[in-house]
Amino acid sequence: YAFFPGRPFWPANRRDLTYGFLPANELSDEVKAVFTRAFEKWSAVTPLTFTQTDSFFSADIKIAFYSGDHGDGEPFDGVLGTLAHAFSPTNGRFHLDAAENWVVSGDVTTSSLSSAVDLESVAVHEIGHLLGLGHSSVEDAIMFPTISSRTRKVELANDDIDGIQSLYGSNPNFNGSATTSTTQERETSDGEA
Amino acid sequence: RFFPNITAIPPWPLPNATSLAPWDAFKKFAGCQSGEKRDGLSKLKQYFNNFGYIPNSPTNFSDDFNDELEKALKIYQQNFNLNVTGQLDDQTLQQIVRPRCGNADIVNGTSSMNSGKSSSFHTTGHFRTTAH
Repeated sequence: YAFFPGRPFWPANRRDLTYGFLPANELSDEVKAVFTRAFEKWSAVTPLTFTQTDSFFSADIKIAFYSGDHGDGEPFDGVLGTLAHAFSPTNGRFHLDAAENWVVSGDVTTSSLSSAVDLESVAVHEIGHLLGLGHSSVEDAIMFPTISSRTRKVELANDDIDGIQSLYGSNPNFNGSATTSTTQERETSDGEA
Repeated sequence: RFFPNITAIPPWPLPNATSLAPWDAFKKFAGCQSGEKRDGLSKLKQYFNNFGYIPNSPTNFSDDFNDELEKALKIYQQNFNLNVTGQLDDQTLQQIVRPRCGNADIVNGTSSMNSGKSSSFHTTGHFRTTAH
């Protein structure tokens, strides 16, 4: 695991974080629930808590879907390629490429669409950035930079847990090891468009 | 486009087979060797610049497979646990075109991955700093 340069993290007085969704995206509750599940992966292993708020502009973490150029100097590029990006603590911005074919439930690995992307998998990765983790070379880690289409990868690996806990400590209810999931990363194709 | 579940994916308007993902064009560089000049290599260098492997250039990137590109490839291959050849082999290209997070692997000259953990890695030149 690794951190951003300077090892930024959320200070001790900001460990109960709020997250909000760009109103213009008009996301359904089902889509919002995907992010709730993604945040829970990290709150389960740290003392951090995450609460949804309706006031987007005062939220600690601001989640928004954009297409192409959206004003932060890192334009999105359409279907596949770059899927999303997130800023280091305590910036809190989390952007996803609105052009992707996001799947919010069901088994994405059986999708008929070769460019189907599992929203929760990408959300868990980007939340790692929001909390201060950089990319990892450990391939089964959530913080590994790439994910093929039609692939689901939502369980934190030990590399992820070690990294985040060295920033924030552990959750008292955490039993101390990564969830071993045989279905962690199943892919049926290699992201062929 | 959100698909609530797999069965909800409509048969239309599936992208037709010819609509390529942004980086699929890089596959044509398979077997490209150091010292060659290939149309479009500048876009691959831009890719590596976006993810921190090649520093910003005051001028546009060229289509030459130069030392800078070879070095970037070696660091990339190290980061992604590939054979460190410095060449555009199939294994490397397959990884390059894979969908990914837009955050850089190398930020302000510091690699957060494998190559940042070996002392041999250091970068020169000016890096664009972003708020990530």
